[in-house]
Amino acid sequence: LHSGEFLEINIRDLMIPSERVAHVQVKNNLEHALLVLTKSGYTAIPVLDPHYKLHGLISTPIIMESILGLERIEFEKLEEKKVEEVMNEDVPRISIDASIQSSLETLIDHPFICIESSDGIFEGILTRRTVLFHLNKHIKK
Amino acid sequence: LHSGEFLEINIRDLMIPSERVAHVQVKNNLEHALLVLTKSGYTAIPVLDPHYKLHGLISTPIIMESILGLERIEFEKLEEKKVEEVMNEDVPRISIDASIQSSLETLIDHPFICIESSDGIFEGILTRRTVLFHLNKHIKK
Ligand SMILES: Nc1ncnc2c1ncn2[C@@H]1O[C@@H]2COP(=O)(O)O[C@H]3[C@@H](O)[C@H](n4cnc5c(N)ncnc54)O[C@@H]3COP(=O)(O)O[C@H]2[C@H]1O
Ligand SMILES: Nc1ncnc2c1ncn2[C@@H]1O[C@@H]2COP(=O)(O)O[C@H]3[C@@H](O)[C@H](n4cnc5c(N)ncnc54)O[C@@H]3COP(=O)(O)O[C@H]2[C@H]1O
Repeated sequence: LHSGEFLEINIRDLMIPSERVAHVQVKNNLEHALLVLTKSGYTAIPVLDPHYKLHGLISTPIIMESILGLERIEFEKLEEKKVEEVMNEDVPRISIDASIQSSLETLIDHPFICIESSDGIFEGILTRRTVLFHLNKHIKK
Repeated sequence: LHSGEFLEINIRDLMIPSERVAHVQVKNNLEHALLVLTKSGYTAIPVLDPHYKLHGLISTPIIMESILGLERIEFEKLEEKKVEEVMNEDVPRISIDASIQSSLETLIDHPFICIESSDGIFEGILTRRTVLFHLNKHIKK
């Protein structure tokens, strides 16, 4: 395995650019967020504001957990609650100039990492799938 | 990167054994499945029968998609529908004696793989997290 080659790949070349990343806005309600997640088929997506600044992450587990009552899941609450009230603000983020090595360590505990420009603008995401694809290519050599 | 070392690890040593894997039964309804997923915090889990035979995979996207009506998500349908009606039967499965290399290729497209014994009994799962953890260890050397 030529780890040298793998470690020289650019994050910019591996990331899914922002225009192809499903996301929601901080001010959306959970009903809208759940529809976006369901239609996109993803289980977790970034939360942005109108200036494309990254604020957090929303996922189906987070949404379901927030409406889990004592007896049942209280689906009527979805319209009332906002994304910003329940989102995970602790979303892993790295600069577009970061090393691929640091991203590999983060991907151990997170299915994707958000890429940010120096002024905090959302640039894209780096997924486990992409990194596993390239690691597998290098292991085969 | 000493790919040789990585490729010699046993799947049995890396997998999460069945007793620690959240799962549902083929005959459960979707309301129960959604509760199990919500309480466990996982987005997709195996579907088994009472003999611990593996039948498929259920996830929150699958559940939500199955009750997505023209106007809204029809949550009342969760009680009526069964796991076996909507589950993904195309769940990636490998034998406990398979090579770690073949599992790496499968993990490119699947967050986890189900491990089966020769008589089709569910033994455990191998996750992307586990494989990324070990690959990262080897890359650091
Ligand atoms: N429409 C689709 N087509 C083909 N394969 C699909 C797919 N949806 C899901 N998968 C497969 O399932 C994995 C887990 O998806 P999940 O939505 O839980 O977790 C995803 C999701 O939370 C996020 N993600 C990936 N692509 C995204 C996008 N374009 N927009 C927003 N979020 C994305 O990154 C996580 C990891 O993605 P990764 O690709 O490593 O891993 C994906 C991929 O291997
Ligand atoms: N309670 C928790 N504690 C710590 N980290 C957590 C966690 N729940 C989720 N994560 C993190 O989020 C990743 C995606 O979880 P997800 O449930 O979408 O996707 C999971 C889930 O579908 C399944 N899975 C993992 N462990 C499981 C278990 N004990 N029982 C049933 N399914 C499991 O395998 C997929 C990939 O798992 P992986 O560990 O690679 O990746 C996990 C892990 O890195």
